[in-house]
Amino acid sequence: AAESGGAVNFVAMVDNLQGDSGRGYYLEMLLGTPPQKLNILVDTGSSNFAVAGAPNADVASYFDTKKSSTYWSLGTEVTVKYTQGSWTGTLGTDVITMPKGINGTYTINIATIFQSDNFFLKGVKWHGILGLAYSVLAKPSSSVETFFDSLVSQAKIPNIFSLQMCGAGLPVSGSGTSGGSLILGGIEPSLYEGEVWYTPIKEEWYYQVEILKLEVAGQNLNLDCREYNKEKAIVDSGTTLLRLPEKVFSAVVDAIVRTSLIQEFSPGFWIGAQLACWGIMEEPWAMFPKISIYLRDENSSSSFRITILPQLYIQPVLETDQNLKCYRFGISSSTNALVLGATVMEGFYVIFDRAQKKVGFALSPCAEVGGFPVSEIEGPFTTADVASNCVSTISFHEPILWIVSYALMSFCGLVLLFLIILLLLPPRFRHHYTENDIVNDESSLVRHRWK
Amino acid sequence: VASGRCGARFVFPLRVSPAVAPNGSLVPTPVLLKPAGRAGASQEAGSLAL
Repeated sequence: AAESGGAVNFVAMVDNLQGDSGRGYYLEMLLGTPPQKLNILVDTGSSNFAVAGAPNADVASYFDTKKSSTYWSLGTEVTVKYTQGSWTGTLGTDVITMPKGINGTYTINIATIFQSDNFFLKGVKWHGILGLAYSVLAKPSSSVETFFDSLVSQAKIPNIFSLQMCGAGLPVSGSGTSGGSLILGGIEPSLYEGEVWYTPIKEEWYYQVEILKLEVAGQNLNLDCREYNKEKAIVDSGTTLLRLPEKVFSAVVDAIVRTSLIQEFSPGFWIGAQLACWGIMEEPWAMFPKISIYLRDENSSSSFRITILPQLYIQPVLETDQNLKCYRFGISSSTNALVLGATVMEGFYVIFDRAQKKVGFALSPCAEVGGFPVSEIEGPFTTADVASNCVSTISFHEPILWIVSYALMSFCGLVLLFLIILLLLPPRFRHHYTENDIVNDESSLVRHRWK
Repeated sequence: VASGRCGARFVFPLRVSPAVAPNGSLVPTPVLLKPAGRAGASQEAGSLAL
């Protein structure tokens, strides 16, 4: 086992996750005093630690703060909105321990959720969320220390964690028995094979990376590389699918249709409205192509590629007819990001090296279906055919807010300009003519002549 | 064939033509079904997007 300074036992953390790509992977935690056992979803796409704090129809249990002698309410209300769903809770602090994590008890910020909308999905087996992204995304402000920052400072572990999700080829949203590992504080060598390839974190908010190129069946999509990073390209365990910007999604679907052996595939399948079902003895994967994603290497003049086989993006679902086995398309379109979600992450051991501001990918031994690997990683490749920077230097994190604020600023500027012009105009230009302005004996002209 | 196999709940017109694999054999054509319990027919249904 890899040890960090002899203090952290990574082997104890192997297989500490349960779940699946459809409903997420969760870690067991003990909260408060006496400890209350809760399952916590691992999400690298947000930064708050929050748990159900009140009974909810979709959640089997919740954190009862009244029963914890160590809970301390900060009295601040916080709302967090996700791509899907939102919650409102109260900020507080309490102690936690992780039966299959870092040994010890740590005091951390906890939001107890008292109201939520489409956040706890029916049938999920988790009761809270562990946001592992950077504090800049924490709500209500970045001054709320994140779970992992608290752990690093209190447990004195290295500022790095790694994630292996083992749901490849298993039904999405199934029984929740797939496993995985969240290694806090380092890298566990038994969880990967071959070399680790690192890509720089472009900006520390989400785990934002730079994607240079996409290939379907070895054919370059030939899009401007900025299309792949439109707004952001992130690594997010809290998203099930591989989400692609609309233009990229269309190009990928076109390429799959072109290269797959199935022609005139119903559009409903690609948008997720339909499942494709084959006879129980048939497997569809041989009909679909590989998809490769090129990421910028640490050495910026080279790149490496991660490849997912159809076993990862043509995903079996549980809804099987007697004689049919059904699959869904594990890629969707997005208006605001390219997201390397569970569809991709299940193929790799992913290392979030915050200390050195980089994300690593290595082959995961559990990414296999029927004894054959379903992911590949290769490099280095030259970046001579790609722009030197595929990520916009001006980052518009909230584009709609930016547009609204610019519009308001322009409007205020125009009003101000108009008022200044009015002020500068000589008084005679500002005179309003009325019926009383008719030249008569009372008029100023006559009055002046009389003078 | 689709309706016979799946019952009325899942009847959808099929627009899939048989294709030929490199070895010359016919590629099996899929039956397309609507996922049960997904009224919104959205890709995100049944998925996390946090």
